[in-house]
Amino acid sequence: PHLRTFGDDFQTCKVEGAWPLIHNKYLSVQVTNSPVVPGSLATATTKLTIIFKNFQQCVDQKMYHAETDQLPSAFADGSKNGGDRHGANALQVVEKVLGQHVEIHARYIGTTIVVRQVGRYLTFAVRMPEEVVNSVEEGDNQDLYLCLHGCPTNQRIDLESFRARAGSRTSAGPRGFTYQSAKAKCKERLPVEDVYFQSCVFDLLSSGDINFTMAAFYAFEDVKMLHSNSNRHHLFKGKA
Amino acid sequence: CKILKCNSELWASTSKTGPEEDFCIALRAYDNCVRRTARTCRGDLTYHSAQHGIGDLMSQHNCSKEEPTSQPRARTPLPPPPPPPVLTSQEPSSGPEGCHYEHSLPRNAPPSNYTHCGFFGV
Repeated sequence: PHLRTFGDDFQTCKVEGAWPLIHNKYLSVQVTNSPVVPGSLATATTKLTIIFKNFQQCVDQKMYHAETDQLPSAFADGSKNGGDRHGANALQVVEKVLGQHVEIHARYIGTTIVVRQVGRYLTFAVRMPEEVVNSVEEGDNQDLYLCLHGCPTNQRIDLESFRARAGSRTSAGPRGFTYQSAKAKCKERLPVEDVYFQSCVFDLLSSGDINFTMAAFYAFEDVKMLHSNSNRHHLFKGKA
Repeated sequence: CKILKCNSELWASTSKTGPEEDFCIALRAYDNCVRRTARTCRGDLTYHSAQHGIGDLMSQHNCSKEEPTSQPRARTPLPPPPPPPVLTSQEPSSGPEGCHYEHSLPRNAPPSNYTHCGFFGV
């Protein structure tokens, strides 16, 4: 999948299987990615688990788990907030669109998480204070946490060379889209040719699944809602 | 960051519901302990919550800041935790101020920087 890190680095990764996105003193987020089409390196997210750790007088430990076609509007124990403590409502699950869009507000750590199902796959977005991002547990080298350091080098896909190869072809690829028809489709939702647009083109060419137009579109909508610097909403690569 | 040690000392020193003066003495010792952790706990939410909560508890129990402090009492049963600070948050559903990130930061602290991470698509 495509990853925008806390440092606004943008990468496209293989990362098949279970990988940690975030792990600190207050919460952990893990995703599981599966191949989209047999024989392709491209994967997409099919499972997501978030653990909010017990926090003083505010909230009990809570787990949120989503899978394809199971986007619950509650934590795994059926509750929608942080438990029975005085500050329990500082952690809340809010269903925005049934089975498609959930927000989790963890006010005690200034954090908002958006989980969506688009087509058959999940998307994840978070807004978090730097202090929380950097609240590293002692002895934890944090190397593999994707949101913090990005994907390991051997797990990255070079979107630029993919684009160069796809652009030189005129016939439709194995998934039914030509480079030009994929661009035209993505332009309908993402008029600015930034990394979200490029991701959309990549996703259509590698999967043939038109739903991924919406995945890139909603990912950008989430950036607009969650990113604190409006000058950094669009990111550009290659042609910068 | 040794903030939890301060909490343990507070629990140990407030062994039973006693007169207000006893609670104030324990609270002042707790305040001193928390202050000593300021440098190492700078990025720790528990520290900032504690720092914020002490002032509220002091005023709730009419404690003076100038009076003596106590040492933790040995071999006493663990008391119930002190009452949560008074709810003054503008978002009442969030609970006490220690449970609201922005409100738990020191009053003169610079505004927090927020970061974003996103994961989507193929």
